[in-house]
Amino acid sequence: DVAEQPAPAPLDGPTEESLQLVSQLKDCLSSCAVDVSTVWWEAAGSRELCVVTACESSVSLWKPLASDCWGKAHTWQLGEVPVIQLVPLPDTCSLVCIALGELEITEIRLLLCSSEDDSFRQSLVKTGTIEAVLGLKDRRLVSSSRALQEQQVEVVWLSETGGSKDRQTLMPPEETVLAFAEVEGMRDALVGTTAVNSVVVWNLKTGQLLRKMHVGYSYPASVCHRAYSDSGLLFVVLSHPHAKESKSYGNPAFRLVAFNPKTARSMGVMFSSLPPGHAGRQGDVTDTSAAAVLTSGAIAVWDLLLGRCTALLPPGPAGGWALARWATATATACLLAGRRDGTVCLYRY
Amino acid sequence: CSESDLGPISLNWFEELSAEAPS
Repeated sequence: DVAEQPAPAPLDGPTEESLQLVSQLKDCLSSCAVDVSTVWWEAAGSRELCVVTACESSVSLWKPLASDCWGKAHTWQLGEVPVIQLVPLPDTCSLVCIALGELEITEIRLLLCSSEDDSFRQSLVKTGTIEAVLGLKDRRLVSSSRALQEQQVEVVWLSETGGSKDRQTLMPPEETVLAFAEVEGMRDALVGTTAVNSVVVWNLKTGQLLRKMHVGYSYPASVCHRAYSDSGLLFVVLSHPHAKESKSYGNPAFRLVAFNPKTARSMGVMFSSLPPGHAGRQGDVTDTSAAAVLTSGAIAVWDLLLGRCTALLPPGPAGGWALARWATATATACLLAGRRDGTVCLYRY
Repeated sequence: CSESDLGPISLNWFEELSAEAPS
């Protein structure tokens, strides 16, 4: 039996020691980095792990050069609608997915290089008032969108050429879905978190809404990041961007919660809180590690199974950090830390 | 986590809920 653990005090002054700077890249033309990600890219028969940086009006692909340097291979110029975020597509090569919009997402596009004539192209996948989007394994994309009073939750199968091969509608819950997470190891299971603090579970094959389970009002607007099933329980990593500070738990950032899908009962397993004196966070999770940008301009890294803050990257002389993303599809954990001026630092964790 | 806290646990929860849920 495991009870929810209050987070131990962070290590005695966690520093960047557990983060090793590998390389950094700087987009001289950019002054407005909005997101950063990694993608496997195939060219001339070889496959390389590349970095993707997004500004409001363009997205750039960076290929590895000798001695930990990066060279810009291509920049896609976008239209008038600004880029809001990059949408990683797990297990996918030579395909970049982006979400565009003003305050909310209104377009999802794919960026690619045509195999026919080696020309870099972009294609439109979806338009609408889109609340949440997530790339799934096997070149699938799930999104929730609103039209009038109706909510649509849809899975799109993407083709290698940047089109959509097929679409399936999932049964929507009554409340708005704000985030999705694949259930690892279960190809047909998907979870989502809603605007009224529920975790919902779908069967992706049939489109059925299987269960709605309440998270609790202490954690408003919880966001799911990762989910896996073990021993008949569904474990979900949630972040709590708006949770209130409490005496026993401090300022909660991430929780690992075990749900019994059969009874819809839940139990907190592990709890990670912000370092003392810090507030605000925008987080990203990979495996058992979480990272978040704090309002102080620092980046905090947690071990979610220990519930402990393991590293703190302070804001540098060039200014505070603005982005923290885990690189996808790398053998070892790699953190991408970005500043608004377009500088991206790669840290091995 | 124990059954006393979370209720009866089933290893086949996904298949069982799929069989019960409206399609």
